[in-house]
Amino acid sequence: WSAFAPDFRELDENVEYEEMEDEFDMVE
Amino acid sequence: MRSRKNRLRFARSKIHDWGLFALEPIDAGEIVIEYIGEMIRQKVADHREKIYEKSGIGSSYLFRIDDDNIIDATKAGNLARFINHCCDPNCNAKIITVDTQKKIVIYANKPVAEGEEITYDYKFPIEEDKIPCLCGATACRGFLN
Amino acid sequence: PVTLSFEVTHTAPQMKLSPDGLTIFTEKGYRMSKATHGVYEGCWYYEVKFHSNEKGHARVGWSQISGDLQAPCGCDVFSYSFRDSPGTLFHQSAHVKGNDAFSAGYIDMLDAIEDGDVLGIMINLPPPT
Repeated sequence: WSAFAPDFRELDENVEYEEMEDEFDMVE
Repeated sequence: MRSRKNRLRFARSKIHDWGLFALEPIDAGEIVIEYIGEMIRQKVADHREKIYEKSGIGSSYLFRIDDDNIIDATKAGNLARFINHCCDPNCNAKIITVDTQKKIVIYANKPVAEGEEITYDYKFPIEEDKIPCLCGATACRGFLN
Repeated sequence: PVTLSFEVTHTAPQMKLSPDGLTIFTEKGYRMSKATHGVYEGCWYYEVKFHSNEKGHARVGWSQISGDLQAPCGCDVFSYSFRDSPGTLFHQSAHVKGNDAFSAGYIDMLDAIEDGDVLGIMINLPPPT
C-alpha cells in the first residue's frame, strides 16, 4: 500500500470502526 | 505528540520502501508519535487480513491493542504507519490507557539524532512463512516473524 | 426447557441475553448465540419474534456446535441462516439462491418482516445412517 494511496484517510485520533451489516458476506 | 508531528517526515528508507525520519534530535524516553488507525475487533481484522493479502497490500499495518481489538492503519491513520521494524530499534511501542481509551505510543528508548530513521521492534508472532528482515542491524534476527 | 445458552462456549460473551434466555441483543457487529440443546435426528422447529423497533438486523437459522460465535449465523461452513431484510439465505457467507437453496421459495416472505412478526424455523434431520 503506497505512501500516496489515493483513498488514504489521515486521522488525528483512533476511530472506532462501524461494522457494516454485510461485513463478512462474500461479495460476488 | 501533536506538536512533534510536524518535526517528523516520511521519506524513502534504506530499510524498506518508506520510513519515518526525525527532523530534530529526540531525547531518550520522549514520546515520538501515537500509532493511529481504525479500531476493529479480531473477527474483522481476520477478515481484512485475507482481503489485504489477496489485494497484495499485506497485513503489516495491523497493530494488536488487546485480546479482542486491533488498530488498522492500512487505509486510515497517521504517519506512524510508515515506521519500519528494526531488530535493534531506537524506539519502543507501548500500550497506554488515557481516559479508558487504549492508545499505542511510540517512544524513544535511546537518543535519536536529526535525520535518523525512527524504528521499533514489531514483535510479530513466530510464523511458518517468514518475512525477511532488512534492518541491517548487527544483531538482526533475519526475519520479522 | 430449550433456551438460548448462557455458556460462553455457545453464546458470544459480548451478547446480552435476558434472564429467561429467550431474548438476545448485541451491537457493533454480528455475533451468534446458540441453544442450550443440540439435535441430530428428527424434525425440530422454533419460533423467533421480531421487535423491529430496535435499529439493526438479525440472521437466524441453524448452526453446528463449531459455528463461529464472533460472526453471524451463516458465516462459515457450520451454519445456515435467513436475514430479516433484505431477505437473503446465507451459508459460508455467500448468498444462497435459486431452487437448490435450503429453503427455496422463502425469500419473498422474508422481505415482509415487520414488527411483531413471528418467524418459524424448521429442520428435518433423517435418521443418521
